[in-house]
Amino acid sequence: DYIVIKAMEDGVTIIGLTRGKDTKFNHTEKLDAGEILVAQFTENVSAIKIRGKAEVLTKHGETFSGGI
Amino acid sequence: DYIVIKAMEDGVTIIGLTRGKDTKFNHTEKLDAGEILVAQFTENVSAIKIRGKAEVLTKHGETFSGGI
Amino acid sequence: DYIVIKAMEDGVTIIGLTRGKDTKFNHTEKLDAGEILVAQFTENVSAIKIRGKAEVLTKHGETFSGGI
Amino acid sequence: DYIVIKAMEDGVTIIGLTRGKDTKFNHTEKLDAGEILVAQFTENVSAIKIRGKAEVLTKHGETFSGGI
Amino acid sequence: DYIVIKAMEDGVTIIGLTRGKDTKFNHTEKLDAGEILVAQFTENVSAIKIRGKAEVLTKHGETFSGGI
Amino acid sequence: DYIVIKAMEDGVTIIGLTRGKDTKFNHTEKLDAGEILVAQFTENVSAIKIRGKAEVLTKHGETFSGGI
Amino acid sequence: DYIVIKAMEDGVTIIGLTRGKDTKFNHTEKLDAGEILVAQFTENVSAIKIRGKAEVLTKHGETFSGGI
Amino acid sequence: DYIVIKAMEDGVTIIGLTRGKDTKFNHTEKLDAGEILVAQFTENVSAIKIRGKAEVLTKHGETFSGGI
Amino acid sequence: DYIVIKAMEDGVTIIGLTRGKDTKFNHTEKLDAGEILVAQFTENVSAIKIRGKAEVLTKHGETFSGGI
Amino acid sequence: DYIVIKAMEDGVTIIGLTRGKDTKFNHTEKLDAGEILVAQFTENVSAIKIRGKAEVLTKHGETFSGGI
Amino acid sequence: DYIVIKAMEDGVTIIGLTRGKDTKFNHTEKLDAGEILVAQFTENVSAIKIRGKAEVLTKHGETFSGGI
Ligand SMILES: N[C@@H](Cc1c[nH]c2ccccc12)C(=O)O
Ligand SMILES: N[C@@H](Cc1c[nH]c2ccccc12)C(=O)O
Ligand SMILES: N[C@@H](Cc1c[nH]c2ccccc12)C(=O)O
Ligand SMILES: N[C@@H](Cc1c[nH]c2ccccc12)C(=O)O
Ligand SMILES: N[C@@H](Cc1c[nH]c2ccccc12)C(=O)O
Ligand SMILES: N[C@@H](Cc1c[nH]c2ccccc12)C(=O)O
Ligand SMILES: N[C@@H](Cc1c[nH]c2ccccc12)C(=O)O
Ligand SMILES: N[C@@H](Cc1c[nH]c2ccccc12)C(=O)O
Ligand SMILES: N[C@@H](Cc1c[nH]c2ccccc12)C(=O)O
Ligand SMILES: N[C@@H](Cc1c[nH]c2ccccc12)C(=O)O
Ligand SMILES: N[C@@H](Cc1c[nH]c2ccccc12)C(=O)O
Repeated sequence: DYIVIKAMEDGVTIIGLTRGKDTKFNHTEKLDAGEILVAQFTENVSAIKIRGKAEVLTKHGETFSGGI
Repeated sequence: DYIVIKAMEDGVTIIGLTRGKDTKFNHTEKLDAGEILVAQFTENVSAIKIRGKAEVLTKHGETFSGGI
Repeated sequence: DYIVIKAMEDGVTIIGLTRGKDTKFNHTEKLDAGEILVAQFTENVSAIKIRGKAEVLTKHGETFSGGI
Repeated sequence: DYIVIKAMEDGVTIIGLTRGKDTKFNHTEKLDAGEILVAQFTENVSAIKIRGKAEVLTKHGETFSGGI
Repeated sequence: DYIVIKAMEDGVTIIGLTRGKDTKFNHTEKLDAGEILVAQFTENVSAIKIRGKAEVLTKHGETFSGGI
Repeated sequence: DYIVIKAMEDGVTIIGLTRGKDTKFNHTEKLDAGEILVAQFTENVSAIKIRGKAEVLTKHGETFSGGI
Repeated sequence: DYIVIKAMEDGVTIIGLTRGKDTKFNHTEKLDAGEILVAQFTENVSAIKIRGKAEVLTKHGETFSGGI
Repeated sequence: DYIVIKAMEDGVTIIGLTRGKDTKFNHTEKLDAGEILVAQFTENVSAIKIRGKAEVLTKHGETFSGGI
Repeated sequence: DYIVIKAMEDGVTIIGLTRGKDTKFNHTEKLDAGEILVAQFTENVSAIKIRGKAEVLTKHGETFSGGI
Repeated sequence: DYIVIKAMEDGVTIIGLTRGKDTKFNHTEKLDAGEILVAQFTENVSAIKIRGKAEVLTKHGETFSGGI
Repeated sequence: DYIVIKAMEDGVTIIGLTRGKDTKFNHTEKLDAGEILVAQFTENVSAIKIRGKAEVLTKHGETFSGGI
């Protein structure tokens, strides 16, 4: 399983939350406008948080973060 | 298996309920308007509760929390 | 396998029935209007009972509890 | 595998029949109108019998018990 | 794998035939009109015989017993 | 894997042929008009022969025995 | 995996060819017009040859033997 | 995995090529017009060659050998 | 996994490239016009090269070699 | 699981991010306009970052990097 | 998993990149116009790079390398 995130502005952050009893920030990947990150769920990451304007593609369809 | 939650207002809370005999709050993730959380079911989380206005995408389709 | 329950009124209850020879109430989760619970079947829960007005999404389609 | 049963009247009964050489009543769950039970097949239940008026959703489609 | 049988008249019988070298009647479940049985194939049942008027739903579609 | 056979006349026979080096008649199930047999392939049966008028539902579609 | 063969004339033969280094006739099943054989691939049969007029249903669709 | 070959003329040959480092003729099956062979890939056969006019059904669709 | 190759002219060659650190010609199968080869990927072959005019069917659709 | 990246300009970079607790640049592959990289997720790469103008094909559909 | 590459001009190169911590050129296969390579991902190859004009078929659809 992976998801696709395309930054629609600079400074989009994609945060991997740790798997396990505790939920902390495992890693934060910063994207500039136009950059794409394709990220899997892994042994270390069981939740992914997205901040900023981005296009997000998952198996449940497409949605857009930011801009409410 | 994962679900996708996009906050449509500030202060949306996503609560992971513990797997096992007991059902307690394992972790609460707060989202501000526009933020997206993509969260798996895990060894520690077997139910997820969503409060506040959000778009929720799962394998059974799309639905919206809040605003009744 | 998981199901999605969205409360359409306050006081909706979602009851996890115990897996095994005996069938008892394992846990009751209360939802207020608009709240959503996404709940898996687990080692401890092999049947889920829903009381009150709610939208219920499963792999067999959508149905509504309450209001007959 | 699970099935979804929505009671369309009070007093609907859902009977889990025991898995194994013998077939007995393992557990009877009573539903009032509007209540929903989502029930798996399990180590203890290999057949489910439904009495009374209910909507029944399975992987083979939708059908209605009662009312012939 | 399971099949769904809805009795369209009283006295419908659903017979589980034994798995193994011999084929005997393992269990006979009687249904009254409107009652539904959802029955799996199991370690003990590898063939199911249906007598009387019933709606039968399987992965190969819908068919009706009785009434020729 | 299972197939569905609905007898369209009395005296339809469904023969389970033995699995293994030899191919013999393992069991013959007789159906009267309207009766349905839902039969799996098993450790003992690797081929099924159908005589008489019947509706036969398999994963490859529907066909009818008898009546040429 | 199984295939469905419906004889459209008397004397249709269905030959199971042996699995393994050698390819011999393992078993020949004769069908009269209207009879149906539903046959699996097995530990002993890895190829099936059909002679005479018959309807043949497989996962790759329907075709007819004989009659060229 | 299996493929279906229907001979459209006499003398169609279906050659099983050996699995392993070497590629030799493992077995040649001759078909007369109208005859059908349904053949699996096996421990001994990892490629199948078809000569003469035949209809060939595989998971990638239908095609015809011979007659260029 | 297998692919289907139908030669549209004489002298079509299908080359199995060796699996492993080295990539060499494992086997070359020559086809005359109209002949069909259905070839699996195997322990020894992890890439297949096709020269000459042929119809090539794979899980990704149909394409034609030769003739540019 | 793999994704397909086609560079629509020179200097497109595809960065494999390391699997594990740490997230570093494992490898950077540079593509010139028109070049295509088809890359799997692996034991060493659990996230892929794309910079520059490219067409990106994944199981969630098509999207384009660069050019915002 | 495999992909299909059809060269639309001479001199198309298909480079297998090594699986593992390091990413090097494992093997380069040259194709002339019209030639087709069907290549799997393997123990040794976890990314494939394509240079020159070619038609590329993958599970994510069709795309063309070269010619920007
Ligand atoms: N540490 C949590 C992270 C998590 C995953 N899914 C969640 C849903 C809700 C809250 C937290 C989570 C876990 O692995 O279980
Ligand atoms: N602790 C429970 C949480 C749970 C999962 N699904 C449920 C459905 C209903 C009630 C509770 C639950 C369990 O793991 O089983
Ligand atoms: N304790 C039962 C609960 C149950 C699951 N499915 C059912 C269907 C009918 C009645 C009870 C049940 C069991 O695990 O088997
Ligand atoms: N005790 C039986 C219950 C059963 C399951 N499927 C059936 C079909 C017909 C009759 C009985 C059954 C068993 O586990 O096998
Ligand atoms: N005892 C038989 C019952 C059976 C299953 N499928 C059949 C088909 C035909 C005849 C008998 C059967 C068996 O388990 O194999
Ligand atoms: N005894 C044979 C029965 C059989 C299965 N499929 C067949 C096809 C053709 C002829 C015989 C068979 C076997 O198990 O293999
Ligand atoms: N004995 C052969 C039979 C066979 C299966 N598929 C084939 C295709 C072609 C020729 C022979 C065969 C085997 O098991 O492999
Ligand atoms: N002996 C070869 C046969 C083969 C299978 N697929 C091929 C493709 C091309 C050439 C040969 C083959 C093998 O098992 O690998
Ligand atoms: N020997 C190589 C052959 C190969 C498979 N797929 C490839 C893609 C590109 C280049 C070579 C290959 C291997 O098994 O890995
Ligand atoms: N090192 C991380 C890389 C990663 C994968 N998916 C992610 C999502 C968000 C942030 C980091 C990641 C891991 O393997 O888990
Ligand atoms: N050596 C790398 C090659 C690779 C696969 N997918 C990638 C994506 C990006 C960069 C490198 C790669 C690995 O096996 O992991």
